[in-house]
Parts: sequence; C-alpha cells; structure tokens
Amino acid sequence: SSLFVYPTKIIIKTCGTTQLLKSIRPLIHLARNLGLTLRACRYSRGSFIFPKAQPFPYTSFKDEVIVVEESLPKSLCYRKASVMTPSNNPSRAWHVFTASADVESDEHVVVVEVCMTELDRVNARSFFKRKGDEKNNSDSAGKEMTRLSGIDNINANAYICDFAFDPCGYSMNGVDGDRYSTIHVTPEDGFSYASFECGLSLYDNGHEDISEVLSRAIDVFRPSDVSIATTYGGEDYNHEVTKRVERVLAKKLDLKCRSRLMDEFPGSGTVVYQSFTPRRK
Amino acid sequence: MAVSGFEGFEKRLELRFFDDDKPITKNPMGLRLIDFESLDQVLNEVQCTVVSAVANRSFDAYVLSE
Repeated sequence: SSLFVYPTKIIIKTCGTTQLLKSIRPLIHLARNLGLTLRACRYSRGSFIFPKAQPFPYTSFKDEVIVVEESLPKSLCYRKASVMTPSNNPSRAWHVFTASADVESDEHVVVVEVCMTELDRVNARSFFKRKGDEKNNSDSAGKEMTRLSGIDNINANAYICDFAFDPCGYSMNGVDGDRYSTIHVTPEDGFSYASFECGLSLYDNGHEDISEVLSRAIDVFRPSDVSIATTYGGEDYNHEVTKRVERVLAKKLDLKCRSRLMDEFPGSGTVVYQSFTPRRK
Repeated sequence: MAVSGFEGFEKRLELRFFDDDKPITKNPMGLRLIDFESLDQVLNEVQCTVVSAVANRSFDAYVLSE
C-alpha cells in the first residue's frame, strides 16, 4: 500500500481488507485546517480476487459509492460512477467513481494503473525472503528484491524506496522529480498479484514513451492476465497512446489486447481500460 | 483458486484541493504541512501503518503495510 502527499493532492492506495473510504472525511478536515478546499475526488479499484472476504461497504460497488458520496461536500456536484466490464472477462471489471466541483478538469497528468495476476512462478520467487534474509532488515531485503527482479531498470532515474514483507511480498515507491511510481506484489501461487502505477505527462520533454515503461514493468512479472486503466486528465485523451501501448506489448511481450473500453467523467477526464492475455493463451 | 488468501487488488483514492483565498504559491507546501501524527491517525482508521518514507522537493511518498 502507498500514500503520496503533494501540496494540493493526496493519493492513497491500499490492498487487503483495508477501510480506505474512512480516510475521506478526516483528510478533508485536515486540508480545511490548512485553508484548502476539496476540488475533486476519484475512487477506483479492480474486481477483488476474494470479494466475500471484504468488509462492508467493499462487498458492493454501489455501497462504496454511497459511502463516498456521503463523505463529500455538495459542492462536488459533477458526479459519476461506472463499472467498465470486459465482455470477454466479466470477472475483471474496473470500478470508477468521480466527483468534481468543476465540469472541466485542471489536472493534466496521465495516471496509468496496471493490475497483473497469475505471475510467472520463477519471477515471483524474487519476492520471497530468502534464507538468511531474516538477519537483514526489511529495507535491505527490499533492495535485494528490487535489484534481483529488475524493478530498478523500469525507470533508472527514479529514487526507489522499497520494503520486503515477511515471509513474502514487496512494495516500493519511486520518486522522480514530481513524478511518482509504485509497485506492490503478492507473490503466493494461487492468488499471485502485482500492480504498477505511475503518473506522468504526455507533454513532458525528456520523459520516456509510456508504452516502453509499461513493457519493462510488465516484463518483471510475466503475468497471464494484465489490465491497464489509463486516466487522462482534462482534454488530453490521446488515442495514439492507447494504440501504441497495444503495439508495443504485442511486439515485446507477445500480449494481445482482448478488450478496450473507454468512459468519460465530468471534471475528471477520460478512462481507458485495456485487458491483455498472452497471444498463445 | 484458494478459498481465502491475501487480497492483492487495491482500492485507490485520489483527492485534489484548491486554495480558498490565496494563490498556492503563498503556501507552497500545502497538504505537506499535515503533521505525521495526524496522517498516522488517518491511516489507523484505514487499518494500515507507515513502514517506510521518502520525500523530495515535490512530494512525500510513504510505503504502507496493512
């Protein structure tokens, strides 16, 4: 799980059975004390592997939306909830709720969220602590996992803050100027999962092609199932980027795009949700 | 599939703010001025804790355990 705090933005991403929505009211209150008013809210998640293990309200997206709406001020009047469901794999839906005070988005950052399941077993081994690691702390074991897995090659410019969990599991945050990235790994066979997320701008000179970054991140895990949710703030949706991601993942990782869905959210931009599986699957 | 295991799929929340009555340049740190104890209390409600942290000139990043 990760938390990012910018001067006017907070991103919090939590796994397991955490009660993420309980953070909304206190964070709004803390911001209020600093003279900051909520402008926009976005809540998103994939379909859980173990939905019955979740506590209320996470057992139903409708209930989650009710809780979020009750936590928000009425000034965020442009609201929309959407479940983007691939026709070929209804169990892998992407759930999004947004609320905004303005119909136009002021955010020109592209957020890419990658969810990967059924990780390659050999690659997943990098995220188990090895014999002798118990002598080291979780920071040094995390650094070893970062190096062994190749995560340090995804963005060579990023400073990586990593952590190894006991007996397995891994989290890292990457810091590169004003751009963040984050990876979380649950490597156990049967419910293995990894996520990669980064925020970037399509207009930053010198920043790498998003499809190349995604290709390197996904190659660390070689999963059997990949979904990518890309959120374009403002009017920045770029269909060429969507197509380029599909071309690069096909060429470099032999992943075929099985589904591509798009939806627009007032004041919060456009979300594109792509699903991939290996071509030979 | 296992009957029960660790849920990897994350919930993600993003909140964006604007400054009420003055340009953000007068308070360039903005939300980064929230003290750690207050953040920790919020995370306690969420049922997770900070295990590692790093910051640069632009933002603060925390790795959390749940």
